[in-house]
Amino acid sequence: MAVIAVFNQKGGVGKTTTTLNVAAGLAVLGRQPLILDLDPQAHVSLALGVRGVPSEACMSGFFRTGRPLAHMVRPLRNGVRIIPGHPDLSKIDALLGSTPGVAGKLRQGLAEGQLAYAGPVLIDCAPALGVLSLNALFAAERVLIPVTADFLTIQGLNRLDIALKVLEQPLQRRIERRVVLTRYDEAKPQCREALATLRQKYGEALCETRIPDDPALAESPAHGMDIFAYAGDSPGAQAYRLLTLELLDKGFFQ
Amino acid sequence: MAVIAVFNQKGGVGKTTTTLNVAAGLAVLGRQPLILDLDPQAHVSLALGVRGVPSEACMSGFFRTGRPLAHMVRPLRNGVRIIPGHPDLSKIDALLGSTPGVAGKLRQGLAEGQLAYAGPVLIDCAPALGVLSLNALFAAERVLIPVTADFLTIQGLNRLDIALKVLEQPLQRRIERRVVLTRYDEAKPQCREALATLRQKYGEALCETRIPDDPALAESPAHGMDIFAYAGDSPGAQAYRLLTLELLDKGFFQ
Ligand SMILES: Nc1ncnc2c1ncn2[C@@H]1O[C@H](COP(=O)(O)OP(=O)(O)OP(=O)(O)O)[C@@H](O)[C@H]1O
Ligand SMILES: Nc1ncnc2c1ncn2[C@@H]1O[C@H](COP(=O)(O)OP(=O)(O)OP(=O)(O)O)[C@@H](O)[C@H]1O
Ligand SMILES: [Mg+2]
Ligand SMILES: [Mg+2]
Repeated sequence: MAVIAVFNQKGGVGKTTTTLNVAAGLAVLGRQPLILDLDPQAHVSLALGVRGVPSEACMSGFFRTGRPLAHMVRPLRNGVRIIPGHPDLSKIDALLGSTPGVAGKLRQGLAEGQLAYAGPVLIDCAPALGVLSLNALFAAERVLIPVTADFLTIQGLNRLDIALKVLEQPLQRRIERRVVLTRYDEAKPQCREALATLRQKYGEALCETRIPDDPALAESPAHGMDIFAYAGDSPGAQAYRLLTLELLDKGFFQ
Repeated sequence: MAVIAVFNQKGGVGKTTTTLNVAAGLAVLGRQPLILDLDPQAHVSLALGVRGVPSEACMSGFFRTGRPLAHMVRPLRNGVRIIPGHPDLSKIDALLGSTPGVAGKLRQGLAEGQLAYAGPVLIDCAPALGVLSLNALFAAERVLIPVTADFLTIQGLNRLDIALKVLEQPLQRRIERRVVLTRYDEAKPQCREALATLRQKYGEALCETRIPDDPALAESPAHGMDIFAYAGDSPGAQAYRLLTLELLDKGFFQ
């Protein structure tokens, strides 16, 4: 079971859109992915049409009462499974914030056989480096980092690199990371500049596939669908299909 | 002294871009605005070229040690003043999270004459409803809510409305709010639909001025400038000039 955190503390860079559509891309290939929604906005749950689930049957239930993860998995029509997010998650920081070892709770929950699971696990994170995202980063073997081609986002990556280095100390292992450019528009000079900067900074760790700016990607959540179900021939669907294959080829889901 | 929180828990909707450019718009009109940067990313500070300020001289210094706000105000060349943000702010949730009355700290700091200030105060918030944003909402008389025209963001407004209603109870007053559409593209059907939805939901509280999608707005922070200093004739500059005037006309900074 490979656990991947989809994280970037910068807001609005495409974390939810990437979690939704890479998971759906894996499901189309029969890989039976599981999404953990760790964002109090519960946006990836909403985008998959999962609404109104009581807090104790969501990821907040796991953090508050230690309910086994396996009891909360919901299979969906598109082949993706999910444990939904919930607004109650926003109380976890204040509730557990300074308890020692709190960052390892999810890692423990995944390890204790609570979730005898073979498929890849993708964790959608909130845009903050709080207790929830720390749990995701501790539990994950790898991190997928969506990035948009603008100054504030690219600057924020320096802080993210520092945060990951700090985490690698207690974990005693390297957290492999991959960066993927989203909302990329070849015609904009700012995008081409960002590509050059990121290639230099990340080399192999920058995904070859870039996700174009495609309105269909912003629309599919309104219909409770991933991009393949909503607009399978769109540029967005094509890009997420390629990204999923690229990540599989590179063993990112091993 | 009018205190305005620029808030939306959805990430990447233009909170920082709006704080930066409305403050600069006010400065151009001689109103001597003050920005409080309450985001651990410290993006509005970075966009104004304010870097490397030690934590005790930033908003984190106020929350950790109660240092008077008046001691940390930095005047900038463009007429804006700022108390910078700092990554240490991300520790405030865990540090103070469950202390009773913690949400009122900033309101108290502003009221205690720590900051004998006449101009409007604008608070840039992080994309999360944690202790920091609660402090901003408690301290503010009004909230400016940037919104992009997409399903996930529009959906998130329902949660924001609920959160503001909950806050109005202990405050015993109404928190006046204004919603402003950002990255608006008249040609996209999704944008026109969002405009109709928001007009119906918010009526007068929806700003007439809409901010267009203008790459210059994403570029100005790379030069440590607001849009007026960077590209004064751009569509983005024109829109933020109009927005500032509209808000002034409606008494939003009284
Ligand atoms: N490639 C794309 N083309 C067009 N729109 C996109 C694309 N990727 C994301 N979007 C839109 O941009 C907005 C931000 O994306 P998304 O919500 O996935 O980001 P996020 O990083 O998860 O945000 P948050 O920080 O709030 O969790 C959404 O409205 C989404 O629909
Ligand atoms: N009107 C606009 N036209 C073009 N680009 C814009 C516009 N408004 C914002 N942007 C760009 O979109 C990105 C998100 O904007 P910004 O960082 O201001 O949002 P935010 O809500 O402050 O994000 P966060 O949730 O991370 O704090 C930035 O790169 C910014 O430059
Ligand atoms: Mg998201
Ligand atoms: Mg911001």
